[in-house]
Amino acid sequence: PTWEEKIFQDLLAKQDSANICEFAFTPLDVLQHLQFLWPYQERLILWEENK
Amino acid sequence: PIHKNYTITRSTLDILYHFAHCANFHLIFGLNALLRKGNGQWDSSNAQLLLNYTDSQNYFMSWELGNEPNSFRHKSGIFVNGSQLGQDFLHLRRLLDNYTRYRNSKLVGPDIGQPRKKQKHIPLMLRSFLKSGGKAIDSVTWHHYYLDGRNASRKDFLNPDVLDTFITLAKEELQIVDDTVPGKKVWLGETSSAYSGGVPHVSNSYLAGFLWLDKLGLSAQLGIDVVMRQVLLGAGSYHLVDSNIDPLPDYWLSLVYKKLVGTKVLQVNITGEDPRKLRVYLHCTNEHHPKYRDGDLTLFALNLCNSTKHLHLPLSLSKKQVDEYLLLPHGNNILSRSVQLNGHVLKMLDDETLPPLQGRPLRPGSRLGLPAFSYGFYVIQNAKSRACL
Repeated sequence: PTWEEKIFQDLLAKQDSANICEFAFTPLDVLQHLQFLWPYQERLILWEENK
Repeated sequence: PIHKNYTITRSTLDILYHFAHCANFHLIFGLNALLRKGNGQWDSSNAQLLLNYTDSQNYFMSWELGNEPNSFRHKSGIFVNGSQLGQDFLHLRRLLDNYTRYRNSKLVGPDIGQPRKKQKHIPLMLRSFLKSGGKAIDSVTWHHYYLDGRNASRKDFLNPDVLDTFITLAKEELQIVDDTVPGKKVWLGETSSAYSGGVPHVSNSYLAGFLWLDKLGLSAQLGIDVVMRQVLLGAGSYHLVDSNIDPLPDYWLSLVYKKLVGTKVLQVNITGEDPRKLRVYLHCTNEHHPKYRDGDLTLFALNLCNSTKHLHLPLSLSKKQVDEYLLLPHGNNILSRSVQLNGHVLKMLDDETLPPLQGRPLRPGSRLGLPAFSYGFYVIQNAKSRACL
């Protein structure tokens, strides 16, 4: 798993499986990291689509 | 090979599955069709690892194998002909049959691209795929885009000739399926307004709704039961929600469609106007809508003319109570990313709550007025349509 997946995996593991869909908490540092990555990923996806 | 290797981990799958499951979506997972043995046959060993894992986690899901196989050579340097791909699907079906959980799971494909003028091999490939492996699949999937996002213009979104191209292409697909595997369902496995990420500043605006709503209407009319939209969230401009997860016009349009439009399709004709520029569709109303009853009708219409048009219902329906759901761009700007329903701008009430979608009751006997370049829905209550009872 990537760093952010690992964090989610740990959080999911702690969650009661019956209430897994109640899970709504995203750690701020994960959010910020994903938002930081997104502009680059968006360009990459578009570049691949255009190819 | 222009694509870099990408590894999907168990964590990726877990997060993806839970996202779909918690949103009440059914996940269809596309397996890698480009892992091949020396003799050209699909190498299923990686798929087996993945199936073992999803089975162990009790994930109930459906399957695809490969994406747009007509472009395999162009994208990856690997050529797979239709007949071989059909055999690969039979192989996957046998593999799924080994798992109690997946014995009845759906397998759909081949997610073929749409035929274009200079690409005669695409219909040939689909035909040979279906002859070879048609019995392995539950539905035939194909992909459709009206335009190339890099050179399309906003005028294309209001051009009835562009809208009608879908009919020709869909009929070609349906004919091939009818010739080779008659009775097999046909789905749109991926579709949007324009490929290459959509048309910037257009595919995410009110204007994009003309292509989207017309495609939903035509697909239903032609018997295409499932339409999968490219894309919920992603790169380019054809997404349904923006990067802040705020809905864009096509999201609101899809939501109103889902709430009001049922799955039974009725025939409708108009007189006095060019039916290519004033496009009208009629369905039974969604039977799950709390306000409406069996027998009610939902009409939806697109006005591609530059002036207001009025629809008169036939005499048998003219005295019925009609609820109007008129969608217009915010600020009278057809390229707006906000949309109004009956004069109210649609926006989320909070991070998780959609606003109520309220119809405007029209006086019985009223004409249905559609302003220039607009679309809307009309629920005809107490219509007691026999087809809808």
